[in-house]
Amino acid sequence: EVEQHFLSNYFSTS
Amino acid sequence: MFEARLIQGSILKKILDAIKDLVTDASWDCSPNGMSLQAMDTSHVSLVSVSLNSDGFDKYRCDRNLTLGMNLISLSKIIKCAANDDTIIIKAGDGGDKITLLFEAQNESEVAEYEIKLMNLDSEYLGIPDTTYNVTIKMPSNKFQRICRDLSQIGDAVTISCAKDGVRFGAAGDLGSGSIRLAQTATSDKPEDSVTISMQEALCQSFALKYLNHFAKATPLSAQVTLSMSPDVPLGEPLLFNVCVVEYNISDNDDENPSTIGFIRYYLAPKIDD
Repeated sequence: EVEQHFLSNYFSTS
Repeated sequence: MFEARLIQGSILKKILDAIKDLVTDASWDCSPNGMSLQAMDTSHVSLVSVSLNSDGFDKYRCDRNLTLGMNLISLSKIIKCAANDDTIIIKAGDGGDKITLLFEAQNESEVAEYEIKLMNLDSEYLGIPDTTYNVTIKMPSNKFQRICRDLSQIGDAVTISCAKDGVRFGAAGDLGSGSIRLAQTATSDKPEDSVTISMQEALCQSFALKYLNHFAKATPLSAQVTLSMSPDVPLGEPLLFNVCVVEYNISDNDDENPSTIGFIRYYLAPKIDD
């Protein structure tokens, strides 16, 4: 299983 | 009052096939400009964004902005009841707890009517910045689907290496390794078969094939797919530049004068290095 970054770390939450 | 009439109902079927295995519950945001949906997959690793312009519909009426939260598996089950050449009409009243779907047969002799219960979804909405990507690869969507599927036999991740003259997709695993190299094509009589690379600098990044295979389910929507990426940026720079965007334009199927009526974009970060 590939380990992935969470996208919520990349984009701002509005 | 909301009403949207799509003569090519098959477009909606294809959109749902492209997102339902990635996202279970999502909200359609309806405005006078059109319908859009944004949702993360359940593991919060990828994000899908769908947009359909109001002028892509044969008839479109949206008196005020509406959010239609629903279970996409349920919606997909009902949309499957429509024939491929049916016209699909979506109707919602103001403040209602359901939407109505009408499927009109081409000869207008048969109309099917279904209702779906709406849900109140408290979903996290991510602001996607308007970013310029250093590398853009346009290629036939069926080729991208085939490459992702084939390399899944070899490993869990694909490494995409891009240079000016071509792009290489590679995977390695316990059984061995495999790679596919595509050269940039010369101007072609068939633009749907072309491979076009636009880049500022060379790039090499790895992504989980599990997600790319999910994204490739949008293949029936568009003959071409666009991959947008940027090389790793130094520490301290915003991480967002590392995100890969896999984009499929949604076109109407007017053979003589096809026009883009929306898009599906998938966002995925590169895999974490071992």
